[in-house]
Amino acid sequence: HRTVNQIRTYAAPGEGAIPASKKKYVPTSGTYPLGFRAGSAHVGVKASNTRFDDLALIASQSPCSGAAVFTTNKFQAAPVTVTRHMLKRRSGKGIRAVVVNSGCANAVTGKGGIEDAITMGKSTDQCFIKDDNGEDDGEGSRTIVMSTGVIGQRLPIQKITDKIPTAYYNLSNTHDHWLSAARAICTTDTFPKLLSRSFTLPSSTETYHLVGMTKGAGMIHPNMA
Amino acid sequence: TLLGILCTDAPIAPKQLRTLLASAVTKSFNSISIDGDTSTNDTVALLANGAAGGKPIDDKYSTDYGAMREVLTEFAIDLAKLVVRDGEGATKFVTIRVTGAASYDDAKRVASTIARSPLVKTALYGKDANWGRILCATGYAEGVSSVIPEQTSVSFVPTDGSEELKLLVKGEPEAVDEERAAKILESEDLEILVRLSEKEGEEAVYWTCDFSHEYVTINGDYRT
Repeated sequence: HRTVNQIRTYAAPGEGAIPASKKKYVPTSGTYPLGFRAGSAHVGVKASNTRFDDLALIASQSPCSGAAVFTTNKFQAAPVTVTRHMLKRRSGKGIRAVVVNSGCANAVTGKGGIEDAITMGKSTDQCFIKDDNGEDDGEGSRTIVMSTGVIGQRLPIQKITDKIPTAYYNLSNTHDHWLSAARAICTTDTFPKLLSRSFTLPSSTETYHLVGMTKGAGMIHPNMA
Repeated sequence: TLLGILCTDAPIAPKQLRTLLASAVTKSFNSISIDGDTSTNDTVALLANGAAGGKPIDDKYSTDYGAMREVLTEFAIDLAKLVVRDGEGATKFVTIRVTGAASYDDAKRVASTIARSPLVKTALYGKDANWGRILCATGYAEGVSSVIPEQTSVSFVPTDGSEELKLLVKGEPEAVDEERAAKILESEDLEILVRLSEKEGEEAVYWTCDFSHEYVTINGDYRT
């Protein structure tokens, strides 16, 4: 520990103070894309996490195009399978949200894990259907589902679905909301990883925006397709 | 596990969104390694809602598509680098640049092999200019035909803009200034440059970190 001072735990994203040497990588402001909002909520996916948000929701106010790349590991986690099928079924159209839990990966959890991932997506969809006056486009789930954390354990799915509406009602486009969502997806990370940028394109006068959040500190050698 | 979520208010058709993301990921998230383990959950998603207006990007041969690809790739690289900066136990941020390869895939395979080598990573942690380990990893990169020992050179490139420190030139070891090597290796950021040939060829860049006692402590403590 003396050498790099990086004691880490899995349970609580944001629990530890950000190391002084890493603070420069955490933005204090940002410029975020129109029509996207971020929110988070505390579930306590890991029982030892009693305080910190571990559920993140990123949502578009209108249906949008969506695409994803996934691990090529043959033991693909349930949310990977469920999201891949969803994007294929919808041909990447009409996507509304990304819901992410940390603390449990929902990986190698069999058919029950698949059902849990589907339930996470459907519970998120319900929030949008309510706000869209009960209207649904009839093409199934519109939510990308992600999980990260411990492998081989079932999700506490009831606890998660109970808190999805909280994350939904917390949605906002402020910097603090984006940063809280970035923190909620962390596992052994020592700092939240969030970037935003403005740009233009040659054939238009509009200014566009990009936001990105990522997490990862160990088990990292991605080979996604 | 690596997770990534990217959102833009640019108008991009789903088909183009897929190819843009795949292209950006190849040179960013698929070009990093912390510990060589590929997770069961790695996912990067990109959403585009068109809320900022303008002409939709629906032609992969358009100038807008090309510009969007460039913006997205640079952005994804910056995000991917943050992951490496937070590698478990990491004390160093290491860029591995392989040039002069017969193909991009060859260059990337060599870079990836070096990035996964425990002996290279522990040498970096120990601040040891151990080009032998770098060369060894270069030599066993699978499926690469463009590695010719007599044409291969290895250098450390300091991040302060000063001249590279040549360790091996065309297969022949250089007399290394150990004091300068030690100074370069003291820095948190370091670039390893492997030239497979002096001829013009393909280049790949990979980002990794060192391998410390702390990595073992963190993962030895962890329980499923």
